Amino acid sequence: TTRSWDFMGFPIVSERTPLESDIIVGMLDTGIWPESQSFDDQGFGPPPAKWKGICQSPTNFTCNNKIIGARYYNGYHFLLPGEILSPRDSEGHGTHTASTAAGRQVVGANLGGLAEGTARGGVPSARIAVYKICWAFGCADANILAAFDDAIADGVDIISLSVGGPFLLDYFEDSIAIGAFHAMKNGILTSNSAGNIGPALGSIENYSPWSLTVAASTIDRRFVSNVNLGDGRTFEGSAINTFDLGPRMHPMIYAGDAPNTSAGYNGNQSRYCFSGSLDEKLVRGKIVLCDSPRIGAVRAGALGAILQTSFPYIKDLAFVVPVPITLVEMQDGGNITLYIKNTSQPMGNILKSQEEKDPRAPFVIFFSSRGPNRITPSILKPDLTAPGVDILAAWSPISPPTGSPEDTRSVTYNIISGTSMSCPHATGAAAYVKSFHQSWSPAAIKSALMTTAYPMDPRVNPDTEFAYGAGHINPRAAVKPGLVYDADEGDYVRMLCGQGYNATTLRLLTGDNSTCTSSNNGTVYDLNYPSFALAAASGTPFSVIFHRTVTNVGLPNSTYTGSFGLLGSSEVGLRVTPRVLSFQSVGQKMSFTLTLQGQITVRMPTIFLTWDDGVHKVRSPIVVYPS
Amino acid sequence: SASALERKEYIVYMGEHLKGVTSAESVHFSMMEQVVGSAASEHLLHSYKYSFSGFVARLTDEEMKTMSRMEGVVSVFPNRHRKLH
Repeated sequence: TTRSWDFMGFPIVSERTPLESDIIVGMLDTGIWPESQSFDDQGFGPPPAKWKGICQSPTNFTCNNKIIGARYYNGYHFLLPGEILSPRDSEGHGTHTASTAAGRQVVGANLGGLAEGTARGGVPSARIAVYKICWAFGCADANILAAFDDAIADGVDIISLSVGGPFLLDYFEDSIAIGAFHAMKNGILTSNSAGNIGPALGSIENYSPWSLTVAASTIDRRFVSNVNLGDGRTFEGSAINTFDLGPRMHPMIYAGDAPNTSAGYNGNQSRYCFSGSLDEKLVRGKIVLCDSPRIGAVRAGALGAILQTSFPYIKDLAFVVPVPITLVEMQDGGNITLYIKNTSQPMGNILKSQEEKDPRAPFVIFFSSRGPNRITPSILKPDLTAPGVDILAAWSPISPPTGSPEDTRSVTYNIISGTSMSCPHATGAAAYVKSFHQSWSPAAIKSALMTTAYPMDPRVNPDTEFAYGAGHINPRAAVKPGLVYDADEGDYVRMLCGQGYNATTLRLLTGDNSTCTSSNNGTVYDLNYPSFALAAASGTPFSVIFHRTVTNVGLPNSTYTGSFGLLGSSEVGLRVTPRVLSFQSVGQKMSFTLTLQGQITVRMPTIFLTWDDGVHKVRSPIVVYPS
Repeated sequence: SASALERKEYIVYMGEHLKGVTSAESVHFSMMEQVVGSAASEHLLHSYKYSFSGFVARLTDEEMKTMSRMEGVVSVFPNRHRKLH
């Protein structure tokens, strides 16, 4: 976060409202490290009056005026070594996400001197309520639901949940979707991570229409840990390597030349650096070149290791390493191998990481789960993208930054990647919007974030909207979206009718006499969603009408004109009716239809519907793809 | 078979709060009694009672099927474990 918020045009000095300190962000995660500077409560007043939660503090855990609530849910599971039966975070993940969403400003935050800057959450003045649901065994559905049950009743404003599973579940057999549904009913938006099993299409793990699904993209900061050779050449390596081996060169050896023969290994085996395959006497104190990304050389006493990898995304993200290690591409590894083989006393060094500017940013990282939504193909998922690659945020000092037993460091800030990291950025942005518009519904906040998102470049994101949804979050613009696509519980119920849910189930969900009738059946296309998706049978002509209603939240007298932005040529006919929406008051609603006609065999190029009043651009992606 | 008698943790999801009911826990317990009998209190693990209705219970396969057919039940699904992202 020392770079991510600035990168998206949300500087430290941004417009704030005093009501930000009334916002309560509910973090469902691994707990929190309350002594972190990011959660210092100096300057904070008592919790807002609406707060009804508790601080569950068995031993050695206390809340403050920043962390106003904390609970833990262990179910009936045994603790593993190192785990703590309290809201205290022994893992680090929950501390990281909480500080990203709502941590206060901490000047000079860094990991071993890297990524140094002012760490901060999206809403530094907001309060945090912690619900520890995840343990070493994972995050049980029973715990997730218990946390939603409490958080909604406690009075949180936004819920952030960066977990999931590779299960394709009906919405009401999915604990996260169920919890988010009841949160929505109570005016609380749930921000969810999209999942980390991309880039396969259809790999989204959280896809309910009432939650905000967040993909992960890069920022313009990347870490390199280069290799210097004795002959003066330098090769780029990828790692977040905080270790400095000094200015002098160190002896090098190829792992294939150091087999542990006494254990029965030969050079063809030791070159991959499996643990135990290397001769400790030959590698001790040297830099070892390995033919695979394994850390057996370091376990054998090497000073450091250069790991060759054919992993195609090596330049897209870097991992914190527990010892002096860097990853190099196979071609560079081949050149380093030749140097070692052809030099009588090969020497080299692995340099401490440096930060470089990445001109390709932002692009959606390979691991971020992709759409389409396999449960409701006509609801585009993910909804948007946010920074989730190499993010520095607060950490639990009892958890090694790499989780590796070789790692003896204790750090208060760490750099990690995942849609877990992008989700709390969106949570923070949603909380920021809510701080200005406390009466807005979850759908309105979500709409504001989606329709004001920065466009992403499809040339570096071949999966386009299935990777980034509406685009990259832009918190400052989201506060003034102009128009919002609002929706309430009734709108989602109508959508569920179209999805085939019967009246009996819907009445249980809503607690009222909701029913599916001929007028509200088959209306998935008509959910007032801020994006448009159509899964069309390949080669079959279609004609589909989407109904939408926009609410004016901008200037009282404003006239919006609808237009289509098209990147590439399209076989699909588009019509918006009416093309002009004239508002006379704030809060006024106007409806329009979007008609799509045509026939496709491949995915339609990116198209946007934009409503423009000269001040605001309210942009929604339109995605038509073969079902 | 032994596996059919083995109890596993399930979530019984019942949707919105039960209107006019003073104690969700007693409703959940009563449902468990009907399905599990005298061991209901032993196998009813947790009640959701503030923001929606449902409970966590240890059930056999047969009990799970019976429970899923009961009035007021939206779904019964296993207590799966998710992972951090």
